[in-house]
Amino acid sequence: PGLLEPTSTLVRVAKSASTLGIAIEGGANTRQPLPRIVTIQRGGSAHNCGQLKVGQVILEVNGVSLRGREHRDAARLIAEAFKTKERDYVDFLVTEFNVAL
Amino acid sequence: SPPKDYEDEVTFF
Repeated sequence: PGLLEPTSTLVRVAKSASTLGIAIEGGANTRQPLPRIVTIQRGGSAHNCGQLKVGQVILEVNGVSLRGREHRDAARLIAEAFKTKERDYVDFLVTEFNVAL
Repeated sequence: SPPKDYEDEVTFF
């Protein structure tokens, strides 16, 4: 990719703890149109995974795009992805670049 | 209290 081209990374977070252990801000119709990770709590599944970082922007959850979803809608998708018993992991497509893709 | 600034909405999981 070119220098200014954002790169995305697929991170699979195993449900290794009772909480996901992240906080997000933003969503459609805000200054941060795609949700950004603002906290990773020690001991949560995301922290245990070791690949998610504060500042990453979440593009997709389990293959579902967060583009155009307002904060509560994006948050509901993430919460449901963690809650469902269909999978013992949550896939996040994230990018390091804070851009409106 | 005034309505929360939507821009500042943060959700913990």
